[in-house]
Amino acid sequence: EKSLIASTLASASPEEQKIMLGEWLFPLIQAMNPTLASKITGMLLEMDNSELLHMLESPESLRSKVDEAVAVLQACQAQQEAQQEKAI
Amino acid sequence: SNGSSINWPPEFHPGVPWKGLQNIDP
Repeated sequence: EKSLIASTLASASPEEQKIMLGEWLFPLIQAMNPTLASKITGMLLEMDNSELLHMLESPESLRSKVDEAVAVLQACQAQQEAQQEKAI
Repeated sequence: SNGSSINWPPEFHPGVPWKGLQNIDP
């Protein structure tokens, strides 16, 4: 399955590669965090394709990246809320 | 003070064009 993923990616344009990786990662991320899945996927897609491939192959590394992404998103959200309170 | 971070990260939805693609150099 690994080589199938790699060879499918190799024949695609950089844009198509990101879309494919997103389509593959999204359901896995959704299973871990249904609420933030779309944001987490968007965030992870900013990483190198080779790292994204590694996450597809290793559920453990995917989980740790998803945890990191959730922490960043929550910190970001808290900051925005603090700024909004200041503005009011 | 800058509101640019509010739209970050670009959300990914299956079957929908992903906004983050604008940041990828061919």
